[in-house]
Amino acid sequence: DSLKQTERADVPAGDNLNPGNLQLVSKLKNPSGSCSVDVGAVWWEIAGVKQPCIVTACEYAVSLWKPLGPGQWREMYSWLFTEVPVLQIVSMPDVYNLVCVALGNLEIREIRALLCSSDGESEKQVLLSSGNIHAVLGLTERRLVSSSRTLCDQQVEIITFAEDGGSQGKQFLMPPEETVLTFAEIEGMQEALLGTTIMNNVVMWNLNTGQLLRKMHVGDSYQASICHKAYSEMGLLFVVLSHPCAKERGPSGSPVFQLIAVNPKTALSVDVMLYYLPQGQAGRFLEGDVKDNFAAAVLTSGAIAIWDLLLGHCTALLPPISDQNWSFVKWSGTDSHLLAGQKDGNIFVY
Amino acid sequence: CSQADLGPISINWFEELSSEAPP
Repeated sequence: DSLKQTERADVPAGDNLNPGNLQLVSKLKNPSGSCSVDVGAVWWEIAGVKQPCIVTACEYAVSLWKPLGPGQWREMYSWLFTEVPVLQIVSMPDVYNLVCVALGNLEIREIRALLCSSDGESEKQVLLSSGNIHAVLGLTERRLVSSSRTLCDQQVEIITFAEDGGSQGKQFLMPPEETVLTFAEIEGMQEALLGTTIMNNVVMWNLNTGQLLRKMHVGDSYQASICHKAYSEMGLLFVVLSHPCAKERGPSGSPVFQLIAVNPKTALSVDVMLYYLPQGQAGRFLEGDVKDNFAAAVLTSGAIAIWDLLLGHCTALLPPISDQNWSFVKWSGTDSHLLAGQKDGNIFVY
Repeated sequence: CSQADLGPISINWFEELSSEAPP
């Protein structure tokens, strides 16, 4: 049914929205004086028990916070970087006792695994990859995919690493001609990988063989789309995209997220659902995260908006707190929390 | 839009594309 028309679901007026669906459960303050850049969640074994921990990243420090009690967190480990600043935390779907981070200035120069020593007494870090890296994604089964540019061409490689962060193997995928911007796994298909390119194509690989299977153009309405989630159903591929480069246009603006259906056999695609801001709200996508049926985005207005992808409309709007715009937002991979951060180091857990 | 816009659909698209694509 969802393919019969491009839905423009009922959009509640902005003043009906509030963060009521979101309950603030705790807040933590990154003590580092440098600018906060990212947040994430990871399972970490502490005294023989795996616990859902929070990872915060500032420009020159990454910290692991363990839960102390309701609403309370204690900084347990801190990895420091003196030369190259941290750009992002790279979430690894099924890994514990290890955090991956991307370091660089405008572009990623290094990807490192952050761990602690076997006695748990000291932090350590392992260099996994270096170069002019454009895109990186943590995959299931301790794999990490990245694309990088050399003088002549583009390399797309998969690193498999061991529990101690050491590299176990490297595999190259056939690179497309265009620069890859983002990667996404296809849910339930560990042998398949998607990427989006700078020319607004979705490309697909077979991870077992390294073959580049398809290049599928997904329209000229938006450039440089980001792929957040993909799943295959009944012979079609459903892909959730966002559009950081979309211009604000028309009375409703541009959609922040978009669900498309692609036929991999023909490379033809159609819009299934467009996810707009509530009426009266301005802004476009800055950065965001999708988990299960929920999408969250930091907007240029400084607010965070949340969509139920099945209902089709925005279900919560989180305005800036204490006159501080939101900078980044992530769904926790360890529980049902939303992690929202501000540049000054405040992290709010909803 | 209808499924006709997307052309013929195959449930085994991944295997079929893998057998057609250059190694």
